[in-house]
Amino acid sequence: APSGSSLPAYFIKGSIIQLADGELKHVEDLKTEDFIQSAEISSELKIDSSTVERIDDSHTHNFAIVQFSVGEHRAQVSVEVQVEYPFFVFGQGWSSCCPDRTTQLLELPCTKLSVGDVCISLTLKNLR
Amino acid sequence: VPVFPWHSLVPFLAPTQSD
Repeated sequence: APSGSSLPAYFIKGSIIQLADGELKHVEDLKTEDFIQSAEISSELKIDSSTVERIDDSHTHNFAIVQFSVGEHRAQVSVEVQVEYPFFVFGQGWSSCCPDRTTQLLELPCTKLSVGDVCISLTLKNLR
Repeated sequence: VPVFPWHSLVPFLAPTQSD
């Protein structure tokens, strides 16, 4: 197995992912529809669109701060992630701040995450 | 072989409710 990243094992190519309907797929084979359909089945989770507004990878080695505009209310959320952390972009697939590193460390096919990309994220269906 | 739930792969970005 690839090593050198402390990201969770489920991002490594070949990892087996169970969709909400029970179907099993490899992480590298997931499609946008798999996430959408799984969220539709879920009683607690819903998919939100999170648009990348800013990527700052200038401060900390191997880390980046990604600023998103989340959901219909365009809430601003920033997350600090390792540059190889893969986000799933609608209609495109896995993308990271440093796709070369993602491919090297996780063997996960990946494209470059860019400002304007719309990522899949989750929120609770009822925030009460 | 471990099997992971689909939602593990998706970041949970919960905006703070302002109201």
